[in-house]
Amino acid sequence: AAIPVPKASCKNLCHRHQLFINFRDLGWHKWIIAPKGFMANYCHGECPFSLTTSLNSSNYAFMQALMNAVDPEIPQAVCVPTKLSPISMLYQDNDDNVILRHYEDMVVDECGC
Amino acid sequence: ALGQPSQCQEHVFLQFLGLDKVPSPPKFQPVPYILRKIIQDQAAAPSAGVSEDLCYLKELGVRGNVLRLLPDQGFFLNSKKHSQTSSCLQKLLYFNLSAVKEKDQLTIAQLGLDLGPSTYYDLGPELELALSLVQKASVWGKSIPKPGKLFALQSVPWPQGALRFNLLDVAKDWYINPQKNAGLFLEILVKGDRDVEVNFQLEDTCAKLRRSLHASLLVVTLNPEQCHPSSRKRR
Repeated sequence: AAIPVPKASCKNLCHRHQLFINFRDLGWHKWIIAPKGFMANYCHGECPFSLTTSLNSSNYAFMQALMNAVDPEIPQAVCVPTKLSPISMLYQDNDDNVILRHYEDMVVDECGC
Repeated sequence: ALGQPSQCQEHVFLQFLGLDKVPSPPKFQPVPYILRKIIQDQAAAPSAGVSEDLCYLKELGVRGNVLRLLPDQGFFLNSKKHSQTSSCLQKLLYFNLSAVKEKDQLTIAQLGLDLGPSTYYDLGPELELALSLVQKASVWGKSIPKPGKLFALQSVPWPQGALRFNLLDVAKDWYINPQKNAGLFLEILVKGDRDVEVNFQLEDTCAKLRRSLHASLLVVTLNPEQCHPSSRKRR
């Protein structure tokens, strides 16, 4: 069967967007000592079938996009983080303990379908 | 205007951080040099941590993924004058280890004593510092506890010149048997007989010392669920 041509324009394709988490916005600056915030980023955009091979896609995304093309009831593949990195946070708890802890998967480095 | 996350959403994330509720400290505690350095190094090179093992602290040379600085919750005791020595300062040091979770493995427990500027080092041999383990919780009170095991003074070079003691074995024991944690007995002694004028100066020094003394316990723990033995090798 013929596969429909995707309508997504380049700027709507799955890619990484900047997102700065400012702890002051959350009211957490009262107990998080450092950092004051960090660039966490997020993934957003479409994953059309014709581009799943070039959008850092998983094989599964390729198959889902293929199925979406033949049956629109199947949702399109989704744009998700494919590479994340950690940050360290320094904060104070209710017992006045100062704690430094590493947290994995806090920053989106790359996105894919 | 920005909205606020719901309490439920916030609670879920706080649990992820290892907290039961939103902390509300009246003021920030002093942050030791080593913690500041780790954070500053990471801020300077945010991508540097990506390829490194999160569970190895190169600054301290040990495995661990959580560093806690526990404040001293002890209190001062009235000093006694002995025949040849007089006590400049006596204090019970107490650290609450309850924040350390069951599955955590202790890899560092380091007592830090900051005596303030120009005290211990300037007076040299005239002051002696003794640190001992308090054996039983029943001694807590106004009376001076009977000191148990005496620690040798272990001072290591440090940018701020504070005194450091390795309490790893002691902290492990406290962690396994919390009822044994009756704290530590710290005493700073003045040696020998002195004339009135020198005694007056020393009293002034001791008063300053009481005001400036700051004790804390740096605890590093490793959570095996978050730190797999093979993670370093794999990376």
